[in-house]
Amino acid sequence: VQSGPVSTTTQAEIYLSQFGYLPASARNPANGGLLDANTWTKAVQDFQSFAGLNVTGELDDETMRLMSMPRCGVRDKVGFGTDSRSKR
Amino acid sequence: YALQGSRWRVKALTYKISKYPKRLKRSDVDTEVAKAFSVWSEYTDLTFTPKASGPVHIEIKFVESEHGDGDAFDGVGGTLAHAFFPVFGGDAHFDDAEQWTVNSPRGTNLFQVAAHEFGHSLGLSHSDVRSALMAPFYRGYEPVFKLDTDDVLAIQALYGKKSTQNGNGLNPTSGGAFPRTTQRPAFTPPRAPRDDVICKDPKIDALFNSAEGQTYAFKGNKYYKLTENSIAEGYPKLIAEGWPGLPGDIDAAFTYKNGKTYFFKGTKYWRYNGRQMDGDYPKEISEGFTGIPDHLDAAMVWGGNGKIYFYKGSKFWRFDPLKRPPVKSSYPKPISNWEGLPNSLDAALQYTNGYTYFFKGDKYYRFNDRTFAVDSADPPFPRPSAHWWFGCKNTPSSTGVDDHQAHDEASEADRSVMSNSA
Repeated sequence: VQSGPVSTTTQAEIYLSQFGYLPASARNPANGGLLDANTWTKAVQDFQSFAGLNVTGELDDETMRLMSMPRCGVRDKVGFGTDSRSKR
Repeated sequence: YALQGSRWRVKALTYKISKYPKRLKRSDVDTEVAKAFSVWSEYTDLTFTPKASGPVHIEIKFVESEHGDGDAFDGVGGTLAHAFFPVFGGDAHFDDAEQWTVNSPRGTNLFQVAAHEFGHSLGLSHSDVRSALMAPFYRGYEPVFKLDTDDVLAIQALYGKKSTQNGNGLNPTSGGAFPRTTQRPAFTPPRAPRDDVICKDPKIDALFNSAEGQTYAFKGNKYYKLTENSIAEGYPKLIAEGWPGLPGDIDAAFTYKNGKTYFFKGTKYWRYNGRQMDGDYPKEISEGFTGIPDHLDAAMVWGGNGKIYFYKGSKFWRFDPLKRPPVKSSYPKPISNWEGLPNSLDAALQYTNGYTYFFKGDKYYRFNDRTFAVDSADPPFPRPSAHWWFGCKNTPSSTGVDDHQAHDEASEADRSVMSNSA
């Protein structure tokens, strides 16, 4: 569980997996799991889109600033969350 | 907004605070929690009763770190609280490492966070509308709290509109919601005998709810105001008189959250504020609705997520005006994704009572947003629009099913679906 500001790719990775933008396996960067570039970019884009930021796919300052904001611990209803829709 | 998929079957809910925070007075916590619940009861018939002991629907705890649910809190900042959806019990947990405050710009405002968490306890997921209470980020202390329209629509989608609510809550721009005027229109036999062109040929061009809560059907150069199970007296009327400047033979129409109604025909669209054209129209669809094709079949704002859906032929497009681009590259998608719906629809009506209705030819389909499929019912869908929507005399309610029995079973089916939840 992460607390505090998000300022590195690893912290962002944990954040994105914690809130449903990346699969849970990405939550533990120590497990050696590698993310392909597309998955990572898509996760950042999904977060930016959900949060109303410019959708660049880049982990820019604005994105990390929003990731650092205090927030609710419930997953956002996207991507890999257990509540995500299987069919739309 | 986004609905998680479960809700409470009852509207009289109970709660208890089983563990109070370290740094706040109990009476303050009681007050703020009650106030947070009232955010949701203001717009619905939900009631929340505190209990000191015994089983309750929603249990509230202020805890730190690992606290038994496998989702440990993280100390000051970061995650402030979390709550479980109805299907998972509805409990709300607050990180007691936070500095919870009341009516103060310092620390973290308990009322705001509690109101958000109780939204989860009632079945709401996070919204991507930034101004919504159900947006996931804490925005800091807001001395004047106002529930966003997005939140009102969300909670009313699950629990309906407050039965005693007056008209001032209906303005989408002022934290209101669209009224539920299109509650299943015809579970009682049609009363008003009609002898009109719509009964002989029930195919319609467009159907939409106005911001004031009326439902209108457009056909040719005329429009019909719908009542709960028929057509209002004095209709049809001329579209040109009801919406000055608007032509007949409209392709599609919807009213958006901003309370404005959009009409589409051919390559053009018109925007109206009530019955008044809202500026210089028509404009090209390709300009105002980038990514959406001309010559549409149908359009609606889907209650499932508040986004605009357009239908044409065998395809549909999702349009989100807040996004760039407003139509994702993955669209169009096949209408067959909407299980049970045919291609080449005529009209679609925004969900208001838990269902979305689609019209094609002389029939309509009731779409269940929770199962994401056309409902199974007796009599089955599609059903004849003339009987069920327009109150036409001497038109069939179904094929080969006794009318009286059909009405009873349809009513029963609807009730069970509405209460089919957690």
